[in-house]
Amino acid sequence: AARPTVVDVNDLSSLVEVYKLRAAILVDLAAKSIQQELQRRKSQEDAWNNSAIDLVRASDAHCHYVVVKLFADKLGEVGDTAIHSVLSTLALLYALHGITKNSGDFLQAGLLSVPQVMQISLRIKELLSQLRRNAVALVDAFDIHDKKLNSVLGRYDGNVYEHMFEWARRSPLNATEVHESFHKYLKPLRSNL
Amino acid sequence: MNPDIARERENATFDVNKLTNILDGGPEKTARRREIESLVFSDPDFKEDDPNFLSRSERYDQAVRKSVQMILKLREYGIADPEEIQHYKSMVSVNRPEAMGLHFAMFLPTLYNMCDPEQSRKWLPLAESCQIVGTYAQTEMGHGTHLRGLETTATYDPATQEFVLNSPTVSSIKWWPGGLGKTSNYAIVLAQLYSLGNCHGLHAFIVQIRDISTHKPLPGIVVGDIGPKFGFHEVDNGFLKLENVRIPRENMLMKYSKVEPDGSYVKPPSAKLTYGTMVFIRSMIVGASAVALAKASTIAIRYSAVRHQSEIRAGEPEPQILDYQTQQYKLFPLLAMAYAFKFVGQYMKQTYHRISEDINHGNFSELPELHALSAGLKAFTTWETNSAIEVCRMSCGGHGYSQSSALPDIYVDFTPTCTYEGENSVMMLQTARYLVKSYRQAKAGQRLSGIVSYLNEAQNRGVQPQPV
Repeated sequence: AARPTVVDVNDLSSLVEVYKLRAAILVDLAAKSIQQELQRRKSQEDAWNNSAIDLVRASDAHCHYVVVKLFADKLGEVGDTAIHSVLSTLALLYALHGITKNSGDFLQAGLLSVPQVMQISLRIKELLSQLRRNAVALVDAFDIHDKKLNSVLGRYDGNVYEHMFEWARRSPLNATEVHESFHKYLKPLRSNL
Repeated sequence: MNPDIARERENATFDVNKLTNILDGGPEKTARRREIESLVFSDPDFKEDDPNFLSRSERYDQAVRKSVQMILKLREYGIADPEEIQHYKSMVSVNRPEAMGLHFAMFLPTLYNMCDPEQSRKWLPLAESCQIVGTYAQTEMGHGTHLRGLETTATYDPATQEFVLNSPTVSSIKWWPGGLGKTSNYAIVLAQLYSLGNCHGLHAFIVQIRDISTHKPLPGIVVGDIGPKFGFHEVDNGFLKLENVRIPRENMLMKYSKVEPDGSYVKPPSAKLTYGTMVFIRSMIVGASAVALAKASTIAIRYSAVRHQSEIRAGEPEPQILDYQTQQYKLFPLLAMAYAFKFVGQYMKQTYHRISEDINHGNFSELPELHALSAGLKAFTTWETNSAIEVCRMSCGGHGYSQSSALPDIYVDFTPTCTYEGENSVMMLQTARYLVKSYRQAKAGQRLSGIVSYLNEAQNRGVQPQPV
């Protein structure tokens, strides 16, 4: 097997590099697909269309690299230690989770080995339990007012069930204890059967 | 306060407010945002009946009432900053798309960008004071992302110095524009310009569609609502059929290209002019992905902290759902994605503002890269967010199916982002066009700049797919 790129799964900049290489390789593959089509005497337009799947994959990988890179860049601007730590955990989770979701790209390109992908899955589990205690605080930081969230399940005070019951009671169908359809249809049915 | 969620907050290891400031772009921005929100939430004029309990007509009526109140109060409070106006509007509409949305998001910006000075003097005061309420009619029943395929025609008649606008086929009927069906009395219509027997491609024309006082459709105008949809219930997405409607020559927006009285055509200085508007809107959509995902993950994670189900260790009380690894594996990567997209949205906004300065000084050099990047990021973030909202909804069990959770509405109001303002596959192919062009330049030894410069490195490093 080819010697895979040295990837430190705990080092975000190393992961940014791996995403960059994945994008570069997929762009290279897409460009070569067009080239092969042209060599089969296809027109420019048909060569392009016959490579569209590869082209979309290359763009997707390019955008994914940009998102991971911008997340890593943003961490450089965060001074507060505690916030830097929790955002670093999130960034690492986002990058590693993206690798597991697209592991075929990274393995096929020889950027990662199977043992490395296994190691990443283990690392993700650790990150999940690290984040557990900060999950609610991290969504609180979005600071979405209840009136904007407009959700009984997402209320800031967490009093979900009382308000869900109240909400249901206000539904128009509950405006009367007995809906008019009972007298119009259900009751006459009895006398007709 | 529910004791579970109170305990969650006690366990946090960081200052939530400081992180909010980072997401807003600084403490003063947080304070100002909260001030705007309280202006809306404390205002009795914006009190509304729960739209879930209203008919479509009642929802539309309530939305128009609130939009009118919003316009009056924006003026009263003197809120003029575009971002603050945008935030105020989203608070009033509770993030639900509303009937007059396109008047502000497309009609006015297009007039600012494409009217010549004389046209600006005529139309802007009318549009800014809502004497005329407009929409942006580009998409047709049979044509959307591929603009060159649009069929509506505008044929110049030098004898009367008028344009004759026409919908030649059923598939050319304008279809989908928000606010077109019942709200607007004007529309900016995109049509293929014909003059002296030549076709000059797509141009913008301002067309009156309803009488100013009676609001009845004008002769030659067939207009109405396209009927119920998956979401966007408050918006009267409409259809518009033009039957040889005559408009004065002055109604073609002529800041860049012109038709002289004799019918001769003056070309625009650059084909890239429309790029700017598209880049702006796509940057906004990246930001919208972050907002939608932040809302969905807030709901799913808070509810997962409150909800108890089943057991992890026999005999123990039912644990919080958030203690299950599978629930964490569903939700925490999406929470991370929400943060990632927040930062991408900030980057796109900053980059757009930086480059639009260049555009105003005639420097278009970075526009192609930004145009390609915004197309790709719009597709990437909306596809990811679309799937993520559905994961959040299903993570709430049965209650995620109730309208009271807000998750169905978040989904149905977000999912159109994957097909409007450029269908996502087409967007990805637009980005690919720029990537392949850059790749070929790198292969030819050219030094690349910007976010695609890694293609140079790849060439130097001889990055090849390795047999594993």
